[in-house]
Amino acid sequence: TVGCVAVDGHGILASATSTGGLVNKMAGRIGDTPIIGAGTYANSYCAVSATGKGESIIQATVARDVAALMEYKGLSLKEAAAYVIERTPKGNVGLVAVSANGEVTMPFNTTGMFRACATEDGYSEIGIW
Amino acid sequence: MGWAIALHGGAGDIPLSLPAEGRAPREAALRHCLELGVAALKANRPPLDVVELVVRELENSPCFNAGKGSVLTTNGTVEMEACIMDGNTKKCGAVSGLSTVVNAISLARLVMERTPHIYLAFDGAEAFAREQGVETAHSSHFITPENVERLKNAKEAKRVQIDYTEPIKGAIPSSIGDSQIG
Repeated sequence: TVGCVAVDGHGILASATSTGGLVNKMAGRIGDTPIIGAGTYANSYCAVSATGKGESIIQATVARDVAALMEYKGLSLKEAAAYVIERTPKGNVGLVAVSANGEVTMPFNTTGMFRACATEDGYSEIGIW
Repeated sequence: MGWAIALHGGAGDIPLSLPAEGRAPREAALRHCLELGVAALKANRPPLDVVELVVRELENSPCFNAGKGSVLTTNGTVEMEACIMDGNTKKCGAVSGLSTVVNAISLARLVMERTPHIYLAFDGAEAFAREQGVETAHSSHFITPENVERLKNAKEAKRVQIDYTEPIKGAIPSSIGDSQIG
């Protein structure tokens, strides 16, 4: 799975995810990324792209839950994303997300996640574990 | 408030012992895609364009499990999926079950922008791709020797794998535990 989220200087957000799915999956299996709100979501609060085991991501509505926690509970992006990752079965999910005010977070509960980010203030990061 | 971008190339049981020849090209691809996205944001491209641009580049890299290098079904075929969403309008588009479309993410965007629907799959999605004239390729274009080997290992272990799960050489299926995640 691959994905990207971005926000511009006006707070406009977008999210995109693409995947081949699981190795040795059954033909006809639908994974996480095409289900809006499961592996991919964006609104005026944040943009989220998830990766991992699609079935778990669908069951947990990972991407939409991050946005909902921000919208309904007033959590920050980092708090909301960490909350969702903590409550999804360990070893199953990772996500990248940005908020309308330019925050970035990239939590995961798998061993690793290939990831990268950058912000306008000059911060950038590339990581695996 | 300022621009920001984040991207991923998949998660999973990535071993800490991942050799340099497995690690370096993926880090280079991540860096390249990040630079591409940053340049686009600095050029004031809309975020929707930026995420599509970056994901297309990730799809084109055989280092990751989408597009070229897509993982294989139990039948040895590819069935690719993609989804895109505009936070400003909440418009979205998705595709599943693609076997010939080079950049599934761009087809997902066309579903969003040129149909009254949000999700097309399998034969319908392939027909829409041809109608829209997007780039297609024989399904062999997406299949790499590495993924053929991964499917072989997964079948031997009788399991499905999320991204980058290390093969268990000679494992007895009943000893694997949760076979869904390896």
